[in-house]
Amino acid sequence: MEPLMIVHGGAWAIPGELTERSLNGVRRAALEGHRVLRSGGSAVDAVVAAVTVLEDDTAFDAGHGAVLNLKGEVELDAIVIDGRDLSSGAVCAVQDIANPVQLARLVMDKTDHCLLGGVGANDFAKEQGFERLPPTELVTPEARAEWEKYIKFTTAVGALFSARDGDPKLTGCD
Amino acid sequence: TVGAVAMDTSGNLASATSTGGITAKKPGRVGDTPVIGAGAFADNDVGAVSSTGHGESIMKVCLTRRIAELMERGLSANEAAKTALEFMSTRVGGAGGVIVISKKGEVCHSFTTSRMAWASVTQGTLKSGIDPGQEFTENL
Repeated sequence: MEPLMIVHGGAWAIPGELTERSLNGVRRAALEGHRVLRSGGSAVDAVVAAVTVLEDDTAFDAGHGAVLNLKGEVELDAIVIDGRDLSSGAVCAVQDIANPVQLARLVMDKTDHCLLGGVGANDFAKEQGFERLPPTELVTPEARAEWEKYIKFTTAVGALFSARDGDPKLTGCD
Repeated sequence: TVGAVAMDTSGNLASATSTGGITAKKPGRVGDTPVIGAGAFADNDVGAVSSTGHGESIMKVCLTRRIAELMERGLSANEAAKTALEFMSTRVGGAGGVIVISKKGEVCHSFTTSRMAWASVTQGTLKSGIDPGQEFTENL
């Protein structure tokens, strides 16, 4: 059968200055996933490879481009699902690793569980030999600036409001 | 949030999604991404989906499972994606986007936010876009 691949880089009010970086990033990810498929890799291999490319690209809110929580920290979530038998693996609120999608795959392949969270996910990453990055490694200048903008704005108006795009109808998009 | 959906040469489907969440979210808040049937779904008998957007809304309507269910009922991948996103918008008020491959090999994307970056490779063609209705095409 002809292999098929599609990727996304997030749905939100993407600012104009991110347009080319976003398009180039999703194209590279789709091509990498398709390369894996054409070389005989499985659908699971392909989606993990494609998402890894996107996690390594600071244009996207995942891995190296992740946004910051209220405390100014990165917390990452990821999932992988295999359509052959509905097996799946996921991690949530994991910190200081570059590629949570690869950790999610190991949850699927090496445990009897579907989801590991927080400290447990971090411990599992350590068990599996994932490199623990310095806490600042995944924090981009853009993420820090956006976080600071949010903190200043909420301090000024005393209300929750995402600084992400300024439009309440579009706020809160992961 | 980022995601990928694939069909391999054996016809097997898979999906994956990954996110850093929302700027200044409450520590410990987890959205749809790691939740089966919300952030992703895949079943060789139906299709595979990855989602992005307002996590709480996506979880409330089990967006990716809903799309699979609509395809099970006979809707095309595109119809199912649009119907489920519209349901989410009207029922719980959230916006988002999805990518889908059906078991029949239909490949589609749909979004209700102002923009979503996407790219696909099918039959030797790389397609991509970011604005509604936009599609760049490149023969590989």
